Amino acid sequence: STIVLVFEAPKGVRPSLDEGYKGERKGGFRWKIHQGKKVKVGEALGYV
Amino acid sequence: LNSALKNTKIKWEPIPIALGVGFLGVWQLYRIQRREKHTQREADKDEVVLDQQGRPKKREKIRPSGPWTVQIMSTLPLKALSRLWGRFNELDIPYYLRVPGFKLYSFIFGVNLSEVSEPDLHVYPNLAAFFYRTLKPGVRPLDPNPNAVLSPADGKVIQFGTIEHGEVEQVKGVTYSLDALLGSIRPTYKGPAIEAAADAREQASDKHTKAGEEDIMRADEEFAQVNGISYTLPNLFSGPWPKDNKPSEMPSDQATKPQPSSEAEVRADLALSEAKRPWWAPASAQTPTTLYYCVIYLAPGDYHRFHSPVSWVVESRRHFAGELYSVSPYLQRTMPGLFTLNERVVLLGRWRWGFFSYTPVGATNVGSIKINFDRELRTNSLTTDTAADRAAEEAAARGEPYSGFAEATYENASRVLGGHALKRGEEMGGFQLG
Repeated sequence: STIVLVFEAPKGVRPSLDEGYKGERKGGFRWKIHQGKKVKVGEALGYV
Repeated sequence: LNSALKNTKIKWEPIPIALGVGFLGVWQLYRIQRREKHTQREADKDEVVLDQQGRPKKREKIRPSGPWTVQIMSTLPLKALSRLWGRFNELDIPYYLRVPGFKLYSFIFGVNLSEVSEPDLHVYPNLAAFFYRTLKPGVRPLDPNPNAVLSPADGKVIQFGTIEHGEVEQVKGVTYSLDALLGSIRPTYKGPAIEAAADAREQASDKHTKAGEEDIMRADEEFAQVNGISYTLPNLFSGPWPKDNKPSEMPSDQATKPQPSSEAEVRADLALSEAKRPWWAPASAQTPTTLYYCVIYLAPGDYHRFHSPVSWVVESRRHFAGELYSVSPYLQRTMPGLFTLNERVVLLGRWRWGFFSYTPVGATNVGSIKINFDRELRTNSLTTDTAADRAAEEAAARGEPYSGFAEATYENASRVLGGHALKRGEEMGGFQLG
């Protein structure tokens, strides 16, 4: 059995070069998992 | 056998040329026939297919492409096998065999018996009951961060990422469209002014009046005009906003019981959303959003109940009565679009940041999907299969393509939220054997 989640979440904003932009978005949703990771109910998959 | 093997004389002879030519001819005919059938099926995809008596044909079983293992599997009556498997596992196990039997199962599939809520394994009469076990309170603590998206179940992360151009990546290089997985995601809801509509409904009498409905429709239109909303989200909504924004005519789930505690929490969470933006409306430039997806595989030994990952409102469910292929990581690698073929229940709704969907996908051994707040839902059932066939026939008779799912809404669950409220970590349902 499998569960598929599809959801909308903030993707973060690109800070300007003056703010130290290094190609990464600031804020937004961040995954805290990797492929093949075993997870348990209640464990965080990611954070907004 | 020994003497037969030793004494039988082996005589080698060349295969007659005519036989070889005949075989190749038959093979060629078979290939041509198969190709023609495939071409015909492609051509008839959006057309009404009639049989010799002029009646619409039943929906054709989709034959997936893939290696020989997949081809063999596609010929098996998987749903019937799944039901048989379910019945078999509901047979009571003799009392004294229960503990050794469940311990053997736990050893093979890695069940942690110390987490099981019922320490006395004799209590479980059969494997189906043990499979759908509950856990001790407190063994699955929720992540304290309120901004976390929680894991809905025990399992393994198969795939995750963002959705580009409306396509979900199943494995590297194999993708399927979001519409194929969830059905066409166009809003069938009453409209954007959720709060205004909710207030109007609160003020209106309990009886559903036409005048009240018209007020809500008018509020929706005004909201749309004022905000200049285009009603499309990139990569998600491909079509225009339906002009006849009528409420769904599908029967709502009367069995749904609103839970006041969940509702209050979900309302508080939704109140944090940006200017109370409805889930389908485009986000402002300050907080651009995108679609994320995550696929979690539950192994046979895992706890098979699933929970809500966030606080959200389920507005509708779509039941796709598909096939029941195994969803093992091997088949996920080898069978393209596996999740779009299997029987699944798509729950659609909204959360603080917009759209949210939750899709439990069935498999051969666990074909029954249970949703706690939807008592009308029946999965892996002969009745629903027949109903799906009938719906396909009716759609064909009307000259329309079959949507592939049966839909129900939960709008009666909560007048204020317009759906069933679920708080983070709340148990939603589970997978049962067969």
